[in-house]
Amino acid sequence: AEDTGLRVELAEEDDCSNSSLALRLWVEDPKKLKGKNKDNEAIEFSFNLETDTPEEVAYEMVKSGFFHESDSKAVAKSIRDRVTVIKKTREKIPAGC
Amino acid sequence: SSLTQVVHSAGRRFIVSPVPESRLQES
Repeated sequence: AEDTGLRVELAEEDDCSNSSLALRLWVEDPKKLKGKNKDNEAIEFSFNLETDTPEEVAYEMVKSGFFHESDSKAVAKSIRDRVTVIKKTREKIPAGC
Repeated sequence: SSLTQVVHSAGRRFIVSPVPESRLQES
């Protein structure tokens, strides 16, 4: 996966039972982003695997002032990559984590 | 560490906190 300069991780342990995830995103390499942002702050948010989309969350972050609009795609991609990994992990593990 | 809460108009809550030093070093 292309390095966006952003890091997204689970903010809480995934118990695999909930469709809602707690994720945390922060800037790892500010040089890879086009806009100005704070690289010492992490943003924690919930992401519902069934109803939310990475683009929607990225848009909300841009509108909330965390990122510049030009970085919206990078933010969405970072979230999507992490969510994809989490979904694949859940598929591999039998019921219950 | 200080926490700041930002609520988007769509209702999603963003909680801002400092990135722990250890995570910055890892990356």
